[in-house]
Amino acid sequence: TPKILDYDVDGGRDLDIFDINEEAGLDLVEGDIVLDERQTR
Amino acid sequence: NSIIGDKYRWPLTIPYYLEDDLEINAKGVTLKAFEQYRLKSCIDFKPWSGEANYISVFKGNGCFSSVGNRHVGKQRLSIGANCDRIATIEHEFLHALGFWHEQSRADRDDYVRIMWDRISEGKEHNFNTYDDTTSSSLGVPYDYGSMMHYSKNAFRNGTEPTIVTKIPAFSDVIGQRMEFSDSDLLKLHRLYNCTQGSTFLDSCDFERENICGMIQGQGDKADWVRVASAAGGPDTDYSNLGKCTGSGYFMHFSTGTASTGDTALLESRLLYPKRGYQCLQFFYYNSAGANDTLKIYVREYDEANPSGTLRFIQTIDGSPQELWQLHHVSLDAKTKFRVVFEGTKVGSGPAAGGLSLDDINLSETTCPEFIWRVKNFSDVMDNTPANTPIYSPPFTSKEGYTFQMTLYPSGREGYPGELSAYANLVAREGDTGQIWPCPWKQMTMMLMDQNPHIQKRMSNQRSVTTDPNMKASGSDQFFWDDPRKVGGEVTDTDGSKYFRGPGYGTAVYLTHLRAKSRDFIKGGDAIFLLTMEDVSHLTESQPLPSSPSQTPATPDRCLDVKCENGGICVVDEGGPACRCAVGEDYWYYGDRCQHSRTYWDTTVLALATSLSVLGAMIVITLVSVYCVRRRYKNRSKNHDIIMKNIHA
Repeated sequence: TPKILDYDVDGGRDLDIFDINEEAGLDLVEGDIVLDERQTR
Repeated sequence: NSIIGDKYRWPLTIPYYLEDDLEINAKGVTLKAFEQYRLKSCIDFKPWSGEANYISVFKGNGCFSSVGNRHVGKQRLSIGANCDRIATIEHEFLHALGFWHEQSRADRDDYVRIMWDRISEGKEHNFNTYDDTTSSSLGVPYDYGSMMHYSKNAFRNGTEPTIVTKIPAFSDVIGQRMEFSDSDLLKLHRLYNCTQGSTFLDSCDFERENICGMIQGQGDKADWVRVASAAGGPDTDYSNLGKCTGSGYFMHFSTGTASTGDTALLESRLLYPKRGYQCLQFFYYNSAGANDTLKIYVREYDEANPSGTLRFIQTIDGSPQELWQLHHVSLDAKTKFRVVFEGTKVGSGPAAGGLSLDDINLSETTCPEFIWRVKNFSDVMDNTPANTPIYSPPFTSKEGYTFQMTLYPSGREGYPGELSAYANLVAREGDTGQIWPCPWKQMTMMLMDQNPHIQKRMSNQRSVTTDPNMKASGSDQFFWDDPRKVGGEVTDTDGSKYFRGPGYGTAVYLTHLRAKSRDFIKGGDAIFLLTMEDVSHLTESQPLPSSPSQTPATPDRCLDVKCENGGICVVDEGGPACRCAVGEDYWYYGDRCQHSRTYWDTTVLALATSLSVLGAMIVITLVSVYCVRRRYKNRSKNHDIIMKNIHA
């Protein structure tokens, strides 16, 4: 048995792009799209 | 679906800059994503060397991108924590190339039902669609398998899905984050007028009689023959495994009927390399004698040798087995060439049998280093108890580090229906020469989609990188230290002993449902392709453009241009132009971003304008009424006179 425990890179959760961004507090268009100045107006 | 407008397109070779804050694993995976674009499309990437517009990949707080080329000079694309998956990076780059999500297509409602009452409050805007004046689906049917599609639970407020597919079978297909689907690639090809993958050279499954332009070599005494089965084996090809009557062919050199010493040459069509290195991949069935051989050559052409010169590459070690075996051969052709398969009957062997080839792929990529084949994989998935691992053999990399893959076929505890996968470092008692903790080695675990055509594969892969400074949680020990120190001793199936370090990976590598889809399991077997690459060079900053010839025009032309209020100067259509800063409720504008405006200003302005117009209208109305009344008053006076005259 390894002395150090195995490590889950994503905390054992199947995080989709939108979950990651939501957890990060982002509220982007369609979840992961950044608008520029022209589009924002 | 794509944003309409040529101005949003990038050149076919996109300049990129990997910022220093990116995680090393993310940098490595980004480069792997670029390789997939090169293999499967005409999109290429090059380090930024001063071009006016480029993509800056950085570690932001999440995974995000803009849609299309915004012509802002440095266009940012974030690969934050947990975004370092190849499909996620490919997804964000598809945005940057000009694609929105699949379910925002104008015809979305024909294919999926959005369950509005299950969407988290305030998140409804994520399910907007774009009409077909703004976006184009490029003549490609709705694609449930697109890597640009939301998954069924996106933005849900409870436990029920927010997207219900009208064809129920696709319910768990949407949201795949494995690889480009065929439709993703078709749209990419149409948007950028691609005709060929830039590193792809050839693929052949021998289903067509022209055998992909391959030829029988000159000067040999026997031939390779296109067959559907061979005496002595195999009984079927590998592409279709005999599932379709009238199809399923492969090339066979019958050593059973050949004479000792006979050779048979099978040569590919002429190929034109660009990179100078190639990976040849093929399936090989050996039912010949133990001494019969298959050798790989390249026939290279140049001005001095217009007829070509044969150069030996390697002999294939595939002892006779009743199995289609996967092989990789690294080539280094730099001029026009052919790949040559040479079968030789060396000694007496079985009266039937021979050498067989199928599903050949040649691309200008590096070959995977190690193959781990798990036989009867469906049974293994179905019958292995939960939380029970199986281990690949230990593999030793070029730098002398040994590693292996741990796979939980029924998932780790608490993850039923999943494949869980971890990478472990390995060391043997007498190992020397390694540096510990292991510095910056990227281990990639790929479950191969065994589609015959390399460009159509949607393999599933995850990479992890050894950070020598990483501490184990709740411990002072380094996670990637010598397995003899931080690992445990294990006994291999052959009785040998070694030390296995802790595992680093994911409990949710792939669902059983997906693992049973496509060609992940073929002939009952799954094939894992494993690599360990040194990525220590990625700890250095990417060089900035420096030499005068490389220096971008942007700084020179922008030298005398000062953009105010945080604006930046970029070269747009040959001249300097300020790109102004914009906030949530304000923005700057003007040639030098010297003016500012807020949404409040806009509202006040709009209100003032409306009131002014209203006021003006009231004044005009009053004046009009006054004038009309006065005119009628005069007229009625005149009538009175006439009336009086008439009566008189």
